[in-house]
Amino acid sequence: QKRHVGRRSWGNMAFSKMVLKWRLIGEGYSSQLTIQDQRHIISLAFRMWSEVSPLDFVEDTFSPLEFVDIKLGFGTGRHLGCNQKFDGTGQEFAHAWFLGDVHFDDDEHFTAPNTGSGISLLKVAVHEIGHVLGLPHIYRTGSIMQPSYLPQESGFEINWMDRKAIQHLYGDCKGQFNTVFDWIRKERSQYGEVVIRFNTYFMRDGWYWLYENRTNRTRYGDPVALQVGWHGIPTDGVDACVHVWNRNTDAVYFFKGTQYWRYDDDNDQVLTVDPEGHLYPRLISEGFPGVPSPIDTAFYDRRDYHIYFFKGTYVYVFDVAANSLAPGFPRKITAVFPAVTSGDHPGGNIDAAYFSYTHNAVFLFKDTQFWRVVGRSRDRWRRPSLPRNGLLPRNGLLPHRKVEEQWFDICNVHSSALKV
Amino acid sequence: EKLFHSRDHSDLQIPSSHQAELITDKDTAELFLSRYGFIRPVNWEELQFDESTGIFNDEDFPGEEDLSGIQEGDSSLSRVDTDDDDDDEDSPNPTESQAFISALREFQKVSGLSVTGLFDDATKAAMNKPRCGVPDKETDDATDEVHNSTSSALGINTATSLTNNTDTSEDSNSTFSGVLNGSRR
Repeated sequence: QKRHVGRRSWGNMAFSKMVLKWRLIGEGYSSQLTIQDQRHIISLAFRMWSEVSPLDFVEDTFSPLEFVDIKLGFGTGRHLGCNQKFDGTGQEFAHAWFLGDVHFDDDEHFTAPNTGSGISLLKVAVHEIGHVLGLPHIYRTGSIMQPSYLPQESGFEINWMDRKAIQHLYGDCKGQFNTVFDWIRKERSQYGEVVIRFNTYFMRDGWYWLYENRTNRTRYGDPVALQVGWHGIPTDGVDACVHVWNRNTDAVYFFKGTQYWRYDDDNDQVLTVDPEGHLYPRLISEGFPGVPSPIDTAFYDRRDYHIYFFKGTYVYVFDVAANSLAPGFPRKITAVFPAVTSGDHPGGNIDAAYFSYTHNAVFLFKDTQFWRVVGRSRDRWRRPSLPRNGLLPRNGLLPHRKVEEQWFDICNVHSSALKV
Repeated sequence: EKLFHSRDHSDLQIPSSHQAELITDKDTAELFLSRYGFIRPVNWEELQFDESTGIFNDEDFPGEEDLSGIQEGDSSLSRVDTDDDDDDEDSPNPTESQAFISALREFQKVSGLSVTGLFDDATKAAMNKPRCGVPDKETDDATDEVHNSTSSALGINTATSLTNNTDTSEDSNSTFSGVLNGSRR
């Protein structure tokens, strides 16, 4: 009956729940790939939609079939109780129903991703799942929803417009972040000279995304579990990451609860002991006297060589060189970072404080909103009346901006899909 | 199993009965255009289930006698019993050929082909490419509108407003030249 619920027109209706169950039905296994490969590839196809939408998908192999939202299966000719016969090898390779099931024509030569000839099961599955979620055929170069199959180019992904199409149906990806930071490192270019490079990371609970500012999206295949990319930091998430980088120091610290860790870039793991002989994890109160714990978040400002620790409605400015709180601190966040527009201020309990090298600005994140801190040079030059470190709303007209309007497609996936 | 002799199955022998019928002439082209809604929008959702099997459920999977159909492997393109099937094929009436030509032109347009209205080689090749079985144009029973499968149906705005952030910081005296490490899935 669910098939006939509501209007059935593409692009206007969608599932009303955000966690959807799927199953490759037992009598619908393909004869061409191992069952494990089939499930893995289909799981990856769901994960790819989950990476660009607020939807989560979970494979359900136990519930009674009527509780499974999306059923998938392979068949030939007349198949799986379906009224639409398949036509044999060539031409039609699959079909799908809105809010419903997906059928693959097992007379086609389906192959695993990037295995040369044959029809990529991954690409076909992503296309058909797009239909089930409510997307029609879309005639645009690069769209996965084009009706005809295009031989698989390596590294196939869901492009920008298809992302916007699915977000048009299900909304943007929103959510709080534990910390956001630019990880800076020295590398040697192909000419042997030392260059400074950075990458932007968003962390939430036990997983993280690398954000590619250049392409306005997260790295393909993210999020990844923390322990995969950052060895030794708490696997359930951190409160803050701070990179102290100046003439004398180059140290990355992760904070969680009352402790902190120092990260060893070269060996890509936390240090157990640092060059000064300190054992890790260390108490925050030892390494940063005067700073309370746990903290809400923190960032290091290269312009004044201070670490800004945020807790509740206070900010603790720590002078790294003096290894002590700067005089007069702690102070109210509203005093150090005053609102430019009256009342437009996060107040306290900041989720993340982030100095962005892309924007050359500091941002304060709270829930799904962010504020930009008045820059020392450009902003004050343009508008001298702006208070130092004032919190700018969105280009002065509307209140603070939504995070998903500046950093795009930072979407969760179901915990069961993290490993895919 | 499908017969093969090479280890990599590259010589997989697909029985001809399992070959989809090629689209070679006006009749098969007309079936194609009809199947995917170019002649008349297809009421796709109504076509999912064979009423005799009701809502598909692996507990009540169709009985043995229904499995015979799989052996047929018949690849008739007649997805939808178009009610205007008439047996005097050889004397197409002018409106029908007009409908065929405009359907052909529509298919050529959305497929990025030159819109000739002729069943030319390029069109024939495009029709024989592997494709999804979901119609390109279908009706919606609630409003009987034809829903074209184009992005306009989704009201999608083209993403032109985005600035293209580069990873080199804007601050002129900054020493950063942000380059992202290769991003792989």
